Amino acid sequence: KDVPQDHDEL
Amino acid sequence: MNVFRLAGDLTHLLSLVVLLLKIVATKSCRGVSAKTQELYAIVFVTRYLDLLFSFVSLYNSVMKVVFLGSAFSIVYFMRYHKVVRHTYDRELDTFRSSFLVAGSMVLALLINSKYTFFEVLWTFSIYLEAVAILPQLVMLQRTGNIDNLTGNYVFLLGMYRGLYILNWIYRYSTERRYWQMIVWVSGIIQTALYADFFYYYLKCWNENRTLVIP
Repeated sequence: KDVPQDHDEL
Repeated sequence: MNVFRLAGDLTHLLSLVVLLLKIVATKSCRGVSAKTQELYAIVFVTRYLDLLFSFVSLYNSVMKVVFLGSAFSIVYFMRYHKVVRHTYDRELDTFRSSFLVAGSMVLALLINSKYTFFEVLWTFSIYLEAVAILPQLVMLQRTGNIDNLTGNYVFLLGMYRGLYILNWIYRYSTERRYWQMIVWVSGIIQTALYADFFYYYLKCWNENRTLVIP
């Protein structure tokens, strides 16, 4: 999958 | 946010408190790798650039600022504090950390999910964090008796990574669109690096003696 990842972790 | 993620973040925070406490209370950074601490400062700067343009939650933003602040405080104490800097074991901290930075940057340019400036830097921070503990682990092997606070600091860091893996498993099984292969693979490698340390830490703890890494 090449969907950009959500950066919701630290 | 789930209980594993929260516990992981709090463990991470606690590890930094333990390290700062050791440095401030004992006025010494004996056994602590400045190279690892500088790598963490680079990790936080490159990952948390998004403080400037993206907002996830107040919790996230506050934690990012705290992590950045603590990383720079630790580096400041180790490199510039008039007393503490003399306790830094330079000759035991010889890992070539520049190779880790270069390798992570090359990998981030090759493998990322979006070829943009901020995404590549973010990916670089994920790869660099995975290996940033190596100078510290090598230094522990060279230091004779490891004091409790330094041992606990590394133990808490390893716990934090383990809890993040549980967080990913939980999220994968409860969220519909949750997939972050780069973070997972890097995180599993990062956690695996602690296996040896954990073995000796628990062994020494069980036998009630000072931590020594053979």
